[in-house]
Amino acid sequence: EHHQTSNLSIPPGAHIDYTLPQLFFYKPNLWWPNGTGKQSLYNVEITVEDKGFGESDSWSQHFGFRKIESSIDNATGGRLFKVNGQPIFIRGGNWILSDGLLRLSKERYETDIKFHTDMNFNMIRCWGGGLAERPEFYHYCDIYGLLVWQEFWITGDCDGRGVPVSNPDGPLDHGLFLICARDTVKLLRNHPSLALWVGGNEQTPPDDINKALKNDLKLHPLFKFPTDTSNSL
Amino acid sequence: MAKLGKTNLDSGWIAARSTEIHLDGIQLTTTHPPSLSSNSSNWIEAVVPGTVLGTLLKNKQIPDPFYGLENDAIIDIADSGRDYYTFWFFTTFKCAKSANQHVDLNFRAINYSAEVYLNGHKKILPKGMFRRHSLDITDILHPDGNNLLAVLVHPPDHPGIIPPEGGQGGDHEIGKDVAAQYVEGWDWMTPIRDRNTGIWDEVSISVTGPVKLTNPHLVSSFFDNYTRVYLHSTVELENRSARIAECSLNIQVSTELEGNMFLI
Repeated sequence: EHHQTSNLSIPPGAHIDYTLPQLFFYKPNLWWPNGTGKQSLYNVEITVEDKGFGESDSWSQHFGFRKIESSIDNATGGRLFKVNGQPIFIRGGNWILSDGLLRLSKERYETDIKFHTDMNFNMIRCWGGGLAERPEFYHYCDIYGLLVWQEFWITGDCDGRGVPVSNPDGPLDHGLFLICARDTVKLLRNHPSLALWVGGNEQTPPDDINKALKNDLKLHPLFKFPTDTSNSL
Repeated sequence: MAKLGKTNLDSGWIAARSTEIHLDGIQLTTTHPPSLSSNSSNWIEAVVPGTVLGTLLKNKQIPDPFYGLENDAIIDIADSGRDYYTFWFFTTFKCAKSANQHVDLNFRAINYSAEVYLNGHKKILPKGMFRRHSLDITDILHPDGNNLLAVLVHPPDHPGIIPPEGGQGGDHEIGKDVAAQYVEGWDWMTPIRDRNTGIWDEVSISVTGPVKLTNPHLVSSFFDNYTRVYLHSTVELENRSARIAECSLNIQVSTELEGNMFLI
């Protein structure tokens, strides 16, 4: 049941979105954050074959089955995270970036991320004044079980607060900001460690950007999880 | 026939300051390809992926900013002007594709904008530090398979000026661009003199057949207390041929047992 083929015709020059029939799994191994359980990962491989040519393109990535929810807890006013229905006590740290000259490598990322795991962290918060972290960063967070809080590129100091108040309407080109945000989401969205997208640091993005991000990032109705998971599909 | 899939271009790059090169990108990638050998060369060995400062440090043209007060010895872009940190990056690569194959040149991130020249053809990479660029270069590859690539990388539009007292985000000008803001300095960090200008993430060539697969989206949904789980997958497909593509799309989910043993 973990292998499936679909046939389709694509007109010349067309660029389409195609959703494959869903794959059913019975009691798959779930992905858990560091200290809560195993970081079970599956290798997902998608290939497209053209009848006239043969294999035309392929893509593969590690994937973890997990359900991450978070909401503001009325009792504490803090954000409560749940993974696979279990509340998680967050032990997290701030992350700016690995190197100020952007000398980023898989080896460096693995060392940095494993260090956080060894410190018994289970979350890393990527600060809005730094980078949208790279797939290699997320790959090792997937492997070592570090949830990632990824901020977009807005900070209080540079976008509407600070002394003197600066750039009250954020970056000059809001369309460019959203192009970068959407492309970053497409680059990173399949990593099980990605737990939360956040508009910025100590500041919400300008209203139009904030609305667009919330709209783009809301969960597709098909995946709106019932409050408990007993409902049948 | 070129091998299908992605090949990173992460070696053999050279670089030069734009103000020291008096050729344009078309000449660099046709009649006057640069090299390190010619003694009058202003070209130096480059670090790609990396930033301009990373390349200058590798060639010992700046002190290492991470030691002592060395960062003060490196001229800030506010004082030098943007051109001083506007750099050419050049490399060559082989790619002998066959009929029906398509080739893309991919930049996973560039800071902040760039002009790409390949075998005398110019393409503009739009602004933004956090976006991928993918150029279909199928029709401009060299017939003999030897290709010349030059990239002129420009710094952020608003690099800002660092006030004498420093502070979080300097004069905050960098906030006008879509780029990392820490580079103007923060309470825990001195300013980065080139504002992280450069080809800072991987560059690759990808070879496909007539149909290209991009941006898969995997979502899982859970029922019956996580015992019944569904994997939903969406992909973008592009048919770059002039005929209808009759395709089969395969998805395979496996867990690696150990070594090369896979359970499907």
